[in-house]
Amino acid sequence: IVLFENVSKTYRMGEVDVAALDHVSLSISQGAFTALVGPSGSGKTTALNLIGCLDRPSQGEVTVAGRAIGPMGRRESAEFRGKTLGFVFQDFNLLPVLTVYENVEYPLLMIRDVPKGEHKPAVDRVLAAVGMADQAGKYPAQLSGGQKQRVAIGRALVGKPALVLADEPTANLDGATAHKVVELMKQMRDEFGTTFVFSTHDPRIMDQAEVTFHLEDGRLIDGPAVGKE
Amino acid sequence: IVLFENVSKTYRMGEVDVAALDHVSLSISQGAFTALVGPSGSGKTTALNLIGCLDRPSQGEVTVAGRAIGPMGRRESAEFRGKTLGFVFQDFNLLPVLTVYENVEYPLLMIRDVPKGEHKPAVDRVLAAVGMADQAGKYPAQLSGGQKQRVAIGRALVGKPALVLADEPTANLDGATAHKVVELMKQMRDEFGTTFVFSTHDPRIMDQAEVTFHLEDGRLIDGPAVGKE
Ligand SMILES: Nc1ncnc2c1ncn2[C@@H]1O[C@H](COP(=O)(O)OP(=O)(O)OP(=O)(O)O)[C@@H](O)[C@H]1O
Ligand SMILES: Nc1ncnc2c1ncn2[C@@H]1O[C@H](COP(=O)(O)OP(=O)(O)OP(=O)(O)O)[C@@H](O)[C@H]1O
Ligand SMILES: [Mg+2]
Ligand SMILES: [Mg+2]
Repeated sequence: IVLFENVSKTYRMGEVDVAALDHVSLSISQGAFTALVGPSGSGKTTALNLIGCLDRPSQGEVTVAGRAIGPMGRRESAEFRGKTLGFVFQDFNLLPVLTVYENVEYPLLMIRDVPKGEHKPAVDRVLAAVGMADQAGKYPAQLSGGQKQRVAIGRALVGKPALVLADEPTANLDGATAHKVVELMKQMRDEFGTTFVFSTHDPRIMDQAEVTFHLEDGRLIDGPAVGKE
Repeated sequence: IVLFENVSKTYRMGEVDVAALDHVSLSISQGAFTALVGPSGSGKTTALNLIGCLDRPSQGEVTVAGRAIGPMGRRESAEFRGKTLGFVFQDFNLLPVLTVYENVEYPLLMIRDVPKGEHKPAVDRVLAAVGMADQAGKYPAQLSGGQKQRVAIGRALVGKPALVLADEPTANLDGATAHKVVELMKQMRDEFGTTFVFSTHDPRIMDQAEVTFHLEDGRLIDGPAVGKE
């Protein structure tokens, strides 16, 4: 469902080029519970942003669910994201003027043409699953860090997208809550075939992955088929 | 260096009162390497904000470095914070219009009357210690999550304050980098007697603490002298 062919992402800093990703080639199968690991600054967020069509590679090809994302225009990629993807951002990115409920409902309104009557059951179910049902009326400013993170997770899952990208989704969660979140994701994968690709520094979450890619300084240094010619 | 006497922090939500902290009494000795642990939403950030004079209790007394923080006015608490405290925020709170170097230098400019000539050595030393020396000219928007977190840590330490409060300071860091940060903090405590109070969900960091307080639903459920009458 995801293919990187010799992908590089470079930022120009004055006279120097910073390679956030450096000739990365990988493929992710539909339904694979996939972890991206590596030191701080190694390129995990950059990779997730490319898969999520939020950014374009400087070199190489990125293909997601059969679509080449390099040539996509802004409108086209926004529509593609709405229909196919769910994204949990490293800094959550909740809308401050919407309540917890409204933040989670948002993807259903935007692109998925879900009948209004079906919103409430879907939102309530996902809020309960991340333990935020009793906080549905609060605004993001009234939430703890881990509560915001869980609302962001709920928002990414509510539309049951084919592919969920999660950037350090348990960074601000205690062990028990983190475990519940991973269980929820695995359940969705088993029930709906959802593909999960998440970056993480948490060894307990790394253990739960079926496939793991290791990044270092923008290069892929380990993963299925890496170095196994 | 920190004393909580029957401290409560309550938020009014319509007709309901939410007790973010519920009759918490504790004391922290100068130089103690102290962890605050507990589930997401249990009150850790609330407690750190009270110690950091960023907020006032609804009930009870909070005393920091001999000063009662309840009666302090805004100007007085800002001055007290600048001289005595370093704070690593859960969401980093870097100034987007300043570079990495300038963000870390900021506390030295604001309140500490450190001669300009002494700024560069202090900032450079702390940037090197958190592995961000080569990124000194970047702006926060150009940094990874863990890089921002390390800049926030550097900023909290640069003025060598008596008390450092760190809210989940390793949440976005890989194991090796997290370990370096904890080593740096312990080194500062050994060399300067700095008191560190940090909240964390990371079991590897919890292991490093000398004193641990456990919160649940705003109540202190374990810690030195709790339940040991
Ligand atoms: N302004 C507010 N209005 C209402 N409730 C609030 C407000 N700020 C915090 N709370 C609530 O107080 C409780 C404690 O919040 P706090 O941020 O201290 O938790 P925490 O232990 O830091 O959690 P985490 O590990 O998720 O960061 C939470 O249930 C939170 O929703
Ligand atoms: N706009 C930018 N300009 C310059 N450099 C950038 C920019 N965005 C990212 N980088 C650099 O690219 C590298 C990879 O960043 P990325 O955010 O992908 O790392 P990461 O693996 O997600 O790290 P973390 O675990 O700390 O979140 C970092 O060194 C970062 O400083
Ligand atoms: Mg990142
Ligand atoms: Mg918190």
